[in-house]
Amino acid sequence: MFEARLIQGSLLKKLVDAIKELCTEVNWDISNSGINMQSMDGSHVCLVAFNLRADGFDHFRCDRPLTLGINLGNLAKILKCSGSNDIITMKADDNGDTLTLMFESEKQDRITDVDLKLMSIESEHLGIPDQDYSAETSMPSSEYQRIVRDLSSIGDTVNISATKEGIKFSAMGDIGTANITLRQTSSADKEEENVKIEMKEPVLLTFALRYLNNFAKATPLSSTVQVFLTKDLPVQVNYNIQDLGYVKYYLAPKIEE
Amino acid sequence: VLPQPPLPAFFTGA
Repeated sequence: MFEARLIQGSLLKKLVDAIKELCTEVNWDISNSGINMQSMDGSHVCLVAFNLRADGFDHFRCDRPLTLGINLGNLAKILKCSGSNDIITMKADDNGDTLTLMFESEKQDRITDVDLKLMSIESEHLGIPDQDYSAETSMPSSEYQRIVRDLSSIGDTVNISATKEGIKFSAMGDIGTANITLRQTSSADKEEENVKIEMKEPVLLTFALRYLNNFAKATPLSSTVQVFLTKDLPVQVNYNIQDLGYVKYYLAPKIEE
Repeated sequence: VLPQPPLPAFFTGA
């Protein structure tokens, strides 16, 4: 038996909206420590992983580990039936073939319950080694969103370089070129509005903007985003979900043959 | 246009 009650139900809706375009059919691994998902996109170029900790829920019960095969598009359709202030409860039996979702209004005077059909999904699990990052940047998630959106009007790919000067995003296309450089800041009113750069070595990597733009769909989940760059390795774009967990995206760099 | 290698080329299977 699995049961999880999330007071801030809108977080679940935002999470599904943040990943559903990259991954359509995914396995959620449920254990008494929480809910985990890892899934590659259809082209096997990027990976999406999330963790929702059991202690982030108002109530969490999982008698034995379960794998729930979910069509995220269908789950998103169901979550559209929830109100933005609804409390969401998820339930599944150990050998069941449905996930029950219950939406309770704030005043608990309106209750919706929906059964989502589960599916059997074969999925590969990638082992991601602990990496020593060349550069780690933290910035407002709205800033990241704006950079990748703005550069998408210039080109399809972006060069990201981290140096002592800051972190520079460059795009080139038929209409011209654009560079956006962020410098470290410490003067913002709120800590999360600052740009922080920790650099061990200068690094330059090239990525497809289409994916980086897709990662920005997680912006409503967190006020900040961390971008980890490592020479010759996938970039990690990390959104921490306050008091609940995280969603992380990994994207393979484009490389010279 | 630079080629786009698949992710498993970077990460091993668990």
